[in-house]
Amino acid sequence: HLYNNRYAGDQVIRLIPKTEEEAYALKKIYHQFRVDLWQPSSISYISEGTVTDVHIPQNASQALLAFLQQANIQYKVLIEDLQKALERSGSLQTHRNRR
Amino acid sequence: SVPGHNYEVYHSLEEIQNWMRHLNKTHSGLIQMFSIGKSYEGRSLYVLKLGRRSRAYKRAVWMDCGIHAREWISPAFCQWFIKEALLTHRSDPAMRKMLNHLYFYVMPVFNVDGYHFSWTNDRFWRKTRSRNSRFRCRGVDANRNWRVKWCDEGASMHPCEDTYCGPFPESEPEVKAVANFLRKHKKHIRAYLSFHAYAQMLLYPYSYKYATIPNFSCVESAAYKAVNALRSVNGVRYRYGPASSTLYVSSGNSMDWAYKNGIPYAFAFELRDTGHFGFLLPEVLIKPTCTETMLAVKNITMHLLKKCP
Repeated sequence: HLYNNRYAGDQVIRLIPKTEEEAYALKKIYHQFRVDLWQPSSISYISEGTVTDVHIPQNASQALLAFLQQANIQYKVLIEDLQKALERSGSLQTHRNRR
Repeated sequence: SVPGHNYEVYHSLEEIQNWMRHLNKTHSGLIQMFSIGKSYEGRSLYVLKLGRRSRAYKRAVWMDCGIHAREWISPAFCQWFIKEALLTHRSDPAMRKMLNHLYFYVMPVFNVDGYHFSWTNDRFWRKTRSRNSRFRCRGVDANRNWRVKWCDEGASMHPCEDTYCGPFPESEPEVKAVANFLRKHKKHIRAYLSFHAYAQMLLYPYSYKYATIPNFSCVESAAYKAVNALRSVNGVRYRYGPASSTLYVSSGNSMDWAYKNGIPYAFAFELRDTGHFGFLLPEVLIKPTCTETMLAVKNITMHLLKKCP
């Protein structure tokens, strides 16, 4: 597996905070879980209506998703398993070269 | 243009640099490879100068790819651009005109250390790989490290953040090298183009403030025509406009710096997609992405050649 399978179980989710309160809550939780923000490039940009794409590690996804569900913050899963998506994104030639 | 080099797959830094060396040897009438400095980890920062050699004065366009390491479609586009130029400069009147009248300085991988790290360790690394002995985190956002409202809104003072602006402007040797080159050649560099991903946008200044640039008319019409041309290829929609209102406010970025330092036409592309694959744009989408972007770049260049002062 590429990258020693480190991204197995990681997800990328999309959230669009509907209120400033939701945006604040998201910023706080992103800091807490040290998520990898795909967009925007900085947590400081997040406010009501901002499209945020977040890469959450496998060991944090359960807690983070539980928080989102509890806070009634809607989200959409963009990438269910990042490792699988990574393996699929390259061609056989690329994977062979990398190995 | 290079036997065995597949432009529809992502390449490692070593492969890209080998490709550049090969072109330098085999296409010396149109390509010159040179180094503008060294990265933090000591890698050469290579640029390709593309264009028909001429003793007459020629203006230039600067293009850089791979400022952010994880945006792999960006270096893929720079390679595609060179390939297309070499393949079509005889058959395509627009490309022939571009290479006759202009030089293109193309930097396929700006952030060489970060790009190598994204291949070998962390696919989603963004920053450079510089170290600061005072902090445990590495890297600076190479697009927040320029001396234009440095470390203001949209940049972070915290070394562990992905938008860390650095300890001071141009602290990153990569940024310093490109800035020095652009300062030295600014009198004849007419346009600055930087390629990123992902958002499907064509942006122009300002990024650091909400304001209209003095030459808005020509820049806006170039962007409008470019996104329309891009869309005509595969139907993909790109938004366009000033970076501050189209994307978000960010200070210390290269596009604003280039503009402030006298390069009158500065653009930043955010290539495909809008989030379905994000940074993991599949290789099967390299060709359509690069084909449509190629048309946009040609459009901008021709517009600037013909219509703008």
